[in-house]
This record gives sequence, structure tokens and C-alpha cells, in this order.
Amino acid sequence: LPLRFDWRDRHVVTQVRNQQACGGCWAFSVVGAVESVCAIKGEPLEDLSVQQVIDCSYNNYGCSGGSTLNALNWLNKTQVKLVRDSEYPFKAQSGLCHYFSDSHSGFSIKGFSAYDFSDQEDQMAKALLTFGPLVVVVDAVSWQDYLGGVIQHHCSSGEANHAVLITGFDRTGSTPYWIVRNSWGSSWGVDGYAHVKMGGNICGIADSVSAVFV
Amino acid sequence: NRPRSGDRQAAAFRESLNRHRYLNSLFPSENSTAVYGINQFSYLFPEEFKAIYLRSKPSRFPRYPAEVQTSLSNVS
Repeated sequence: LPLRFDWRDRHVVTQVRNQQACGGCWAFSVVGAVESVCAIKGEPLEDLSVQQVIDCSYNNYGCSGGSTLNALNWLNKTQVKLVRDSEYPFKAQSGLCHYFSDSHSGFSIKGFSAYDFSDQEDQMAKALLTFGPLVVVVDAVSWQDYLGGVIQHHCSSGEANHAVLITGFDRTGSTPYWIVRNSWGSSWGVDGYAHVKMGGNICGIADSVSAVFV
Repeated sequence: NRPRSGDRQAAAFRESLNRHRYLNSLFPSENSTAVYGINQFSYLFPEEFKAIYLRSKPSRFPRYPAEVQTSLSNVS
């Protein structure tokens, strides 16, 4: 494993977005993973429609909540093509699903994996290198007050309640940490990111890990 | 989405300040550890924050199996 790795350095991670008062973190993290994996495969890096996932993944609850696993299952089973955000923009509330013709351009997934990597964060880092940014679900209660630094205390692996995207890790300092993209805007945390200690399953970060294949 | 009274916001903000003091007090000497303080969520009580922003449903994921590890480690 390299000491430090971040998919942002390869320009395959889109900008931090802001879910506003919509409980759609599960959609932002899944769409963020699809955007990056498509770019890793050579497609242009561009914002894809989170609103499409919020409105159309019928096994979730739109801005009232959802699960990354249900969203990935929906994408995989329906083979829905995610369209560009510019064609189906985010409006911070649930709406009626817009349908597009099969000929409409977009990005569907070929599959996904979903594992519990607790006690195996080295393997999780390998998965990050191999498959691209990872969708994870954490207990983010204490993230309400987070300003920066490495989260290593006050963050149990209790009840997972918030979905985010791991884009890298940094083991160069005394405390190794995951680099985690959030969807609360770039003014939150470290330019919209959080640093969570690697090892010890801090915030439950290794409990619910998904990778997307395109 | 009901408008929140100024008193309620002020009470939430005071509670946030107390919480920040507590969170920052426990490991002051630990360098690189997280810092907690005032941000866009400081006017919300924790339960309000959770009700709006922490809406991902937990799911049970299968444990990462050993045999997959070997295939991963063989990936160039």
C-alpha cells in the first residue's frame, strides 16, 4: 500500500456538493462513486444526476432517507442510465421520476460489491486502490461540530446514519486517516471533506463499504 | 420545516458551544486530532441535525471473505 493515495490527485473526483435540507446523502455518495469510476475508465469527469436517484429509486424514500445498498441494487437491476446533472438538476426535494429513452446518453453500472471490512481496513485500502472511491455509511452524529483534524474519538461504530465517499487515505503522519468526501458543501470540515482515523473502525467507517463497477 | 424561533436557535447555539468545549477538552495534547466548533449546523439541536442530515438507513453487509483478499492482493 502506498503511504498516501487520493483519487482527487488523478482528477477523477467531482467537486463537493451540498445536499441542503434533503436527506439524500445515500444518493450523493452512490452517484459520486459512479462519476469517479466512469472517469477512471476514461469517461469525462462530470456531475451526474443525484435528483434522478432520489426521485426514481423506488426502494428508497427520496429526501426522507434511503440506503446505499438499495440504491445500488436499483441501479444494477434496472440498468438505469444516470444522466448529467445539467439534464436533471438537484432541487433538494423529492419529485416525480423523469424517464429518458434508451437512446439517451448516460452511465449505467455493471455491478457492485458490498462488504463489512471491519478489522480489515488494510484490505479496504486495497479495494479503494483497485476499484476506485468507496461508498461507506458512518455514524456521523459528532460530525455536526467537526471543523478539521483527524476524527479519532467521540465517534462510535454505533448506528450508521450517514453515507459518504472515501476518496483516499494518508498514512504519512502519526495518525493515519481516511479522506472522506461529504455532501454538506465545501465550507464544512476540510473543504467539504472529513479525515477519519484508519484502523479501529472509527465512526463505523468499515462496516458498510460498497464499490461500483462500470 | 416550521420556522424556528430565535430563542430556540439561541438555545441550540449555547448547547453547541458547551458541546464544543467538552469535545475539545478531552484530548487537547493529541496533535492532529479533530477540532470541533461553530459551523453551519451550530444553530441546530443534535436531534434536529440528525433528523435533517443523517437519513441513511443502515444495512447488514456480509463480512469481507478471506479468499477475496488473495485475488485483491494479486491485482497488479
